[in-house]
Amino acid sequence: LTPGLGRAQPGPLSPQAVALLRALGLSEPPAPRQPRPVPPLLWRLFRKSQEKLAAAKETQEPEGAEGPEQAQPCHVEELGVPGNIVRLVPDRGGSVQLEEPALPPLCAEKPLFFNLSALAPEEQPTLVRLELHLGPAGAQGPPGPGWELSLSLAPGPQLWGRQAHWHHRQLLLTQPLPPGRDTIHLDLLDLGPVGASPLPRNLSLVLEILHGSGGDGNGTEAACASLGRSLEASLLVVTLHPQQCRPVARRRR
Amino acid sequence: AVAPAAPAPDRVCRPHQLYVSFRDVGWHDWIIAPRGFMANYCRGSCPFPLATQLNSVNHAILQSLMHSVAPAQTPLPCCIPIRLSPISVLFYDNGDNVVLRHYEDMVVDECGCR
Repeated sequence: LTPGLGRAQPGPLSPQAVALLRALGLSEPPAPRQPRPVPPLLWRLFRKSQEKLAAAKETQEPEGAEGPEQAQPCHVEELGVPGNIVRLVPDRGGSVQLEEPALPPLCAEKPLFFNLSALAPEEQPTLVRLELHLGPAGAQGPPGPGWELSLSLAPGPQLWGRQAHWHHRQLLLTQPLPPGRDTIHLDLLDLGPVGASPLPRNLSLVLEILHGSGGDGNGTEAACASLGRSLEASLLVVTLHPQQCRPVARRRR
Repeated sequence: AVAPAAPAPDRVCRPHQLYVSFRDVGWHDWIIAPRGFMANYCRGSCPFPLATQLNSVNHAILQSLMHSVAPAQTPLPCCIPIRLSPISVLFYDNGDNVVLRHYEDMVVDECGCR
């Protein structure tokens, strides 16, 4: 192939490159700012898809012959949902250190911004999971009981910072922080606007971590300090592109 | 009454493999895996009587037979993909997201006369 197919040389894309990108559902070659480490989950899903493809080729039966059911072409088995596009969207909100209590019993208040503009309008979300990673455990180890998470829809950017009052937020969920775990998954599909298809192009949330130590301010401060962790967030989004996934053909009986 | 001579075996309908490396096309900085893709294609003819062995279905066999009798009126059947495989690609998109995408019917595994 001539090097002009991709962007090996400056200048407009060749028609072949445009056609191949379109087949891949893209309008132009992405230009990542800096390569990020590939999340282990996506490596695992990719390897599993390669194994499934190899196994499907080995057990290929002649066309139309009776045989075991075909593997679902557009189904993410490990996550148990239909879909043919899996994205891990990084959080663009500021980082927050958990040992600096915001306002007892509030230990931390973290803005979460997710840019979902890469999703095409016709993509149907089948999983939207907020993944929270608490940084390396301090001497105290994973958090114990008595912690709570609260997740709200943030006000629009024009209100954030100047007039953002808590009543501008729409509470999506509150739940105890599972004791002893460093990674927390919150399924957001069907919560507020996240359940709607298409998803909003920008998703702004506020995560609050509270410690209920019986109203004892000092207890809360100590508890916040004991947490001593950083908090990182990302959004796992699985979507199904109906035009790119044909239903599995039923076998002739 | 005599069947025409069969073409050389490498000229009959079959899949031809073609591997394209993403590095060759300059996309290796945003495609994480795999390193390339199979752009296989079908090529070759479907003559009579070979069409009976080339994954052909009945109408193609009849068409190759009629071509052998009246080539000007009936063209030979076409050599096309009859079995395809999907691929999955792991890449960075413009939003710095890491994306795993599944594409149906991307690799030609088998060809036949139709």
